[in-house]
Amino acid sequence: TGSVGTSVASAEQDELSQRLARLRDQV
Amino acid sequence: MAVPAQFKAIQHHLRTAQEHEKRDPVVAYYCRLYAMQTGMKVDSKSPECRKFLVKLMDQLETMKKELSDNDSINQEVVGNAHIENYALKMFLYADNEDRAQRFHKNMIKSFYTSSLLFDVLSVFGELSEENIQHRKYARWKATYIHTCLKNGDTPQ
Repeated sequence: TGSVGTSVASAEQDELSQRLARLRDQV
Repeated sequence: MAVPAQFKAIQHHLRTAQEHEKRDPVVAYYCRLYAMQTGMKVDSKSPECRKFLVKLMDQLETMKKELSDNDSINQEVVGNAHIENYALKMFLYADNEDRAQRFHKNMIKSFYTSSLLFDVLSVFGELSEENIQHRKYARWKATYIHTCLKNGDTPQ
């Protein structure tokens, strides 16, 4: 369960980073 | 949303954004962008922080759409000039009041808000030495004058 939770968290963190890059037109 | 305790360092930037929502949406946008970037470095893993950051990102994306015709949002070099001019305007107002020995809540708030906006300038890249000095001086002056007035002393 722990590893699933961690991978969900890092996937969501990646998603946030991608959204931030898109917001700043850095993609 | 309530600001998670882990994000204490950006709560005043977020409050400044709220205060400028109508007055100057460009200032509000970049204060939130600074808070977003800083918050992601502090904690983007704990559920409450992640939830807060997702909401903040939603808000930023909505603002970007609403301000889509504003060059200060479309071109960050223009945004940089906008925030720097605004920060310096607040700093100079407070500095003039200070030199005229007119000490009051507004000038303290102007010093403090200008120091927050010098923080926000870091989203555009490294601060100039001059702005680093402005930020330090503004934060020190706001704290010093606030303490003097609270203790009934006259700031020197």
